[in-house]
Amino acid sequence: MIIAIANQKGGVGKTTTAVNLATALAAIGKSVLVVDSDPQGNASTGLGLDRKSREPSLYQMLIGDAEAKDVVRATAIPGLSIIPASASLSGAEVELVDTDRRTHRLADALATLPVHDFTLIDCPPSLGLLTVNALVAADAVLVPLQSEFFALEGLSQLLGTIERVKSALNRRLELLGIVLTMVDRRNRLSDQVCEDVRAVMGAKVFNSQVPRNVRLSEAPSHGLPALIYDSRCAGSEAYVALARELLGRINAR
Amino acid sequence: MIIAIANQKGGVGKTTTAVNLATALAAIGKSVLVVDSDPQGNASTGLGLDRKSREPSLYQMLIGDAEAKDVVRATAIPGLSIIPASASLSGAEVELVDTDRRTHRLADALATLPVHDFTLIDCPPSLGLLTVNALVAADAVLVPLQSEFFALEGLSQLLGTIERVKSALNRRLELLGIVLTMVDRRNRLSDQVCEDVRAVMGAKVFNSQVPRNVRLSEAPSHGLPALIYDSRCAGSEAYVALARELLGRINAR
Ligand SMILES: Nc1ncnc2c1ncn2[C@@H]1O[C@H](COP(=O)(O)OP(=O)(O)OP(=O)(O)O)[C@@H](O)[C@H]1O
Ligand SMILES: Nc1ncnc2c1ncn2[C@@H]1O[C@H](COP(=O)(O)OP(=O)(O)OP(=O)(O)O)[C@@H](O)[C@H]1O
Ligand SMILES: [Mg+2]
Ligand SMILES: [Mg+2]
Repeated sequence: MIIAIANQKGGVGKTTTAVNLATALAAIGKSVLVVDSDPQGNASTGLGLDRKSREPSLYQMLIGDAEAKDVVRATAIPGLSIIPASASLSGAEVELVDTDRRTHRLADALATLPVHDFTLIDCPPSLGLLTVNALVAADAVLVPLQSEFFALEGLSQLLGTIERVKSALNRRLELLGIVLTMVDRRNRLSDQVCEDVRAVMGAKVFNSQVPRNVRLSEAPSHGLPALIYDSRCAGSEAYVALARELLGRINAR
Repeated sequence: MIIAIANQKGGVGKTTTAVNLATALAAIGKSVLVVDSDPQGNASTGLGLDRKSREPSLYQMLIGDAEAKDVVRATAIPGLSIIPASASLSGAEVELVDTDRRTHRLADALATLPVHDFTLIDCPPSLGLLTVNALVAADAVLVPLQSEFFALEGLSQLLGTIERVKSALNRRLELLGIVLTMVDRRNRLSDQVCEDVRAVMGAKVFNSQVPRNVRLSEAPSHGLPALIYDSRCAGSEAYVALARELLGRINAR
């Protein structure tokens, strides 16, 4: 199953979710591939890939200079591999505009790989060609949503884009659900946003939510997912619970 | 003076800085224009513009369907006006690729307006054509930097882009400085990042830093800058101090 982790609002926890959910699924014995489609390359950093040795990367795969099988790398986590991003990816959106099947480049390349149980695509904070490629390649979209006002405001724009891609480019695309991130029980605004989202989106909102937890933001500086850096912290436990709920929701479909 | 507020890392406080710094400068008697160049339109929301009545907006101005003077609106804050963003802006990057002077569209349009003391351009979280347009139109760049590891990692990519735009498209572009945001004294990682940034960037880092303060994230839900919503909160005071320091740095140049 291919899942795009997308939200055009910046800093809502897309990368943190991609890296830690992938690790939790691998820890349960699933074969997992992370695709880092953000030119910032934060997911590649979070999984310990040295910045200097990331090429060939997603960029070369999208423009056709490298086969997918030559770009996939193992990570330090058993069962978890990655297609890294490098800074060259920031030129891809302009370069792909006039190419053939510009919205299907990622889907076509991933189709040449052996199937993984899960492929998680970490999207950049925009609705441009890289995110559209992820939505075309995906079976479903998982939306991390920070419990803040600006994040809530952007949700309808994102849901509209998902619908447009579904009807024009990828019939099978479904909204898997919304995951509330950086939830702070002591903060009235955070509680209010969580309530508003559950009122509007109902069962599409995962029961598991990710609390604000500094260990989640410390882990990337060690090149490790939080599940490895500190498996007992609240953040890690939240992502393990999320992985379990995700499997439950998929089996129930 | 035209200042681009830019950082491709998402959620670092670009919009919060644009809205509150603009309000602080207007409160000191400066004439200020905010340009919302993020398709999410968060700066337009933060300054109280109703979502349904934002057109003609920056999009129409960039593609040549509207004059700049017909797009500028007053806000509820005396001395502060805005060029709003609407959802149509998300199509601009692809639509502008094959046009004339695609990197100078914003600069050309702003040149037709009467001069303001300050024009602040709120950029989206990417280094695409909208951000390049802002860097071409600007005299200087202000970089909000969240005191987190991923934000620090993206800084060199951003500084590289500023240098490239300066040498290829806009000779006068300068880095005005870096403003540390969401600083949390109690958090070791936050302190560590602040130390690292000051060690690397020296005097380019503003002395004024913005603490994590929930009032800053509550204000946009009321369509108000924090300076109006709660002028005595730590966030508002930080932006007033930032405005003073900015004026001091500009006068000293
Ligand atoms: N639950 C959490 N608690 C505390 N910090 C968090 C949490 N989730 C993420 N963070 C931190 O918040 C910042 C933003 O998260 P992250 O980078 O994962 O978001 P993103 O949506 O991928 O950002 P971008 O839009 O730039 O791609 C990072 O510094 C990360 O370490
Ligand atoms: N100093 C602060 N203290 C607490 N919350 C803050 C602070 N600054 C910004 N925020 C909140 O953090 C979130 C991210 O800030 P903001 O939207 O201004 O960042 P941005 O860089 O403009 O994001 P994007 O990359 O999506 O454009 C918002 O919900 C905002 O209200
Ligand atoms: Mg990310
Ligand atoms: Mg913003």
